Amino acid sequence: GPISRQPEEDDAFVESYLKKFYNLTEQTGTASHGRFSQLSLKIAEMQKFFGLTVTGTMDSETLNVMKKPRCGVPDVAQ
Amino acid sequence: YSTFGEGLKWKTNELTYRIENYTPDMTAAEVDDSIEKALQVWARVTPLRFTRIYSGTADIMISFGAGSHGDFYPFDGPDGTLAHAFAPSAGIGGDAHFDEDENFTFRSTNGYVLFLVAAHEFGHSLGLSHSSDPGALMYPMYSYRDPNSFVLPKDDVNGIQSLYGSNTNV
Repeated sequence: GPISRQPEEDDAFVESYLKKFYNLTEQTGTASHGRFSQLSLKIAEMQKFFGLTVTGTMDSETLNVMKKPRCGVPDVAQ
Repeated sequence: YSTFGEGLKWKTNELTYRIENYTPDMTAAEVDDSIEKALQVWARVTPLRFTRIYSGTADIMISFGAGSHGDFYPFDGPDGTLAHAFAPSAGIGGDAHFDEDENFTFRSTNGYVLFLVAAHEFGHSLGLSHSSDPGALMYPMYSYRDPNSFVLPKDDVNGIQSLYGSNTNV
């Protein structure tokens, strides 16, 4: 059967969301674990803001919150 | 509640607003009414007063647009981001933009109630950032409330009064 593209689409969505609302920045020549660490920190920041369980990793509850209709102004200062 | 930076706010309590264009989702009268009531949400609890102008540049310029719409923050099609607004300052500061790809409504739950979205955005126009209180108007997520019985939540009242003080006329 066809291979689902959903996980890849979700990854791109999550990155875009965190860039837009939590000031996730592009990787600038640091080791890949540095990027992972920043992504994890931003996920944790978002989870804390919305009162979710803070794990720093994506789960369905966090993704559902990200997909809700919202205001386009960032949640953290840029 | 939270505010932008070091209590960024307007230096005057007399602000102007202008509706630059309309959404086809609602009648012009419904848009006018929604916008005016959304501003009054904030005027009711502060010394702020809003005057509508029909030409020139207002402190709060209000417009509907889809996708890229003249700033560096393009909208994203239906759902997702509904609108955005800019903190108080000259130029684009204070302006509120609404995503034309949404279905805005006057009172119906079948779409996004413009009054609620606008009241939230005008909070940004006046200097409030997002609140992490899920009951606050300045919470980033849209949730339906009956516009006819809407009362500004305490968290938002505290936030706006921390910037402008209370309404001394009531």
